[in-house]
Amino acid sequence: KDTLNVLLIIVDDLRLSLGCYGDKLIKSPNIDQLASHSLLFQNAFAQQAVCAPSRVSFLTGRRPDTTRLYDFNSYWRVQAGNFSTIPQYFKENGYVTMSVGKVFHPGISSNHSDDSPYSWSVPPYHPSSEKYENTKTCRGPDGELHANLICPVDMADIPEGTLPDKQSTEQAIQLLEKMKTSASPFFLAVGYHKPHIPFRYPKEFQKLYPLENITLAPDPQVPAGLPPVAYNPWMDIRLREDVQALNLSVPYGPIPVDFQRKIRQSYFASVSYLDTQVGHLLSALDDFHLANSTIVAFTSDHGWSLGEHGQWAKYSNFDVATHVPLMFYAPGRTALLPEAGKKLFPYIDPFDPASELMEPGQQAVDLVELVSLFPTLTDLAGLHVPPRCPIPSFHVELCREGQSLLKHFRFNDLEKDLTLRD
Amino acid sequence: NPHESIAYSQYPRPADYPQWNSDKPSLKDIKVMGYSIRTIDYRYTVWVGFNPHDFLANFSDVHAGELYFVDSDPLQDHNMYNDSQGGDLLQSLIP
Repeated sequence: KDTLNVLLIIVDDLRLSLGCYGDKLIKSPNIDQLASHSLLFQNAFAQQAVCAPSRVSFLTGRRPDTTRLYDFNSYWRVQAGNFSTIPQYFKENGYVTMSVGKVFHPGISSNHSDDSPYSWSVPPYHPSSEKYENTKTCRGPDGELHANLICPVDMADIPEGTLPDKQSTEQAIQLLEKMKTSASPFFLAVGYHKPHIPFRYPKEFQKLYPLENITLAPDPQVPAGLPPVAYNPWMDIRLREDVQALNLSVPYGPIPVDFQRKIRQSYFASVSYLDTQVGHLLSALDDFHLANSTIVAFTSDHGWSLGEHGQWAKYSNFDVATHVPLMFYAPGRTALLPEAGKKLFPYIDPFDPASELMEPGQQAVDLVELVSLFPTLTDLAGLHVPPRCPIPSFHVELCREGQSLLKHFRFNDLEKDLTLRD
Repeated sequence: NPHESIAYSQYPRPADYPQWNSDKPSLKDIKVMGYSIRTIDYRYTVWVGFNPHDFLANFSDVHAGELYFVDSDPLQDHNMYNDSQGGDLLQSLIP
């Protein structure tokens, strides 16, 4: 009865472009609201700035040199060792574990199965509209459909009339509704696709970021002292039709400044669209009276360069590519339990100018790593924290290379609030 | 003490110069690995030779280095690595 549920929200390619991380331009009221009830880590870093290696690393609690996955082409249980995952560990401890959207990277790196059946109690859900993500669904100025990088869409004009993240939110809410009366605790991981490219989002979100307000990156030139090996040539965005049309030189470009601002505008618009999805999901947690009994962890697999150092995308060791948002809401520990009838996570419309600035929650400045997610979630849920890994640990199925971050949670601050409240 | 906390990151490369597969090299094509130590005060990265067959990095085969100080260069635009070579600066940095 007292076992806490876990909702893990993983956002694809989300850098620190959030209000709660000090970005004054970004409208992310729902994620900021989560942060106001959470412990937010200001200095959290991914172990490798690319999807599959980062996700396998933090979901197994091992560093890339242990998972031996630096690309997309191997499954750690074959290539390195039969390492347990976070959901697998929760499943072995009596949780119903469920995956919605992009949690493991699809393909070989998760055995073409999202690591089922090891990690999940039920078959993972993938939104049906995902198959259109990289097809010609972007209406260009010529009125034709293209496969563009910048792709604001009219919902009535796209296949199935929906987008993957909308479908994922709907599915996750259905699962929460099912689990609210379950005798078993749940571990629900929801993986959102945006702001990963293409920037395909409901076009109204572009209005939140008028182009005249969008600046270039503060340091848009390739630094003189940057070793060539450290530079990533952002080949993926070059393959999109609207970028191809710019005839950019390889590897250094540059992208024309007006198009740089359009890329930045659409990344930010994608973040605000994602924020609405997180808002609907968290509001459902309240509606089903699960906010008092569910830990919420929010993070991303790595960041994204938006023109800094003359670079775009991830694929580097720069802070803009490795720095990630990381926050934990623990009921009654990072925030007082909501009084009867009050909501902790009421949905906030980013278009509502009245939505006021959020009070920040607890914050930690220490440097932490995504590889610490495994021990921290088990610690917060009251499970036995797996032992530290020996070196090497290929032969050890259950251990962790990161440290639990529980020492950063200052629960006593809350007790003061409690006495104040009383 | 926040100054003692460290985050490690790494990134693979197929060559010392940017090429079509530099962003996402397949394992067999990885020749260099960039290992980063990030603290509250700095980011120190060495790009070293890497053997994809035995998964071993060769730290005596340094292809390039980066060193950025967070306070004076938060955007990481001024690489101080070459200025720091040989001096006792690096010794003082090693945690």
